[in-house]
Amino acid sequence: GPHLMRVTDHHKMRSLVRFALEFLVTNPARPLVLHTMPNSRGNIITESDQGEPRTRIAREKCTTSVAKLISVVEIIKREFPKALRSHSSDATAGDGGGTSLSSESFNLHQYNEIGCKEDLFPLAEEESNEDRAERIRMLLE
Amino acid sequence: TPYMKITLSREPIPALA
Repeated sequence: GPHLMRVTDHHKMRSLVRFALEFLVTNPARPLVLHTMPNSRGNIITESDQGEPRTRIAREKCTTSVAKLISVVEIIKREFPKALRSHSSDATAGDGGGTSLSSESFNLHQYNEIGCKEDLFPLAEEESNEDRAERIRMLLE
Repeated sequence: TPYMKITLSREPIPALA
């Protein structure tokens, strides 16, 4: 299945790119999903932001992490052929080099999705409302 | 909060196209 990779504004671009290239070169059948969604705790605000208005901070952090995500993806696409060629010549060392790779295998396919965090859990909210209605109904019984 | 998701793949993914 796909590998999920979260990009935040405090991640180092160089380590993100290095990991992504290594993953895509060594896992030819697995897609890599880079995203800026908050982690499971929903916390994209760091301790150093205390005292700032939360919504403004969240919006600014989102803007910088989206910009970083796009830059990281551009670098990955640019560096991928080089990384693949180098990996391939390592694998066939002493065998005349990696001449068997076709040119299209150097291209990465890219699929973009833009959404809103609030859109992610509409069902969970409905369920919790139903759960509360059910609790009230049982209390009344 | 808006988010962005970019999938990179060596093989085409018709479901995402």
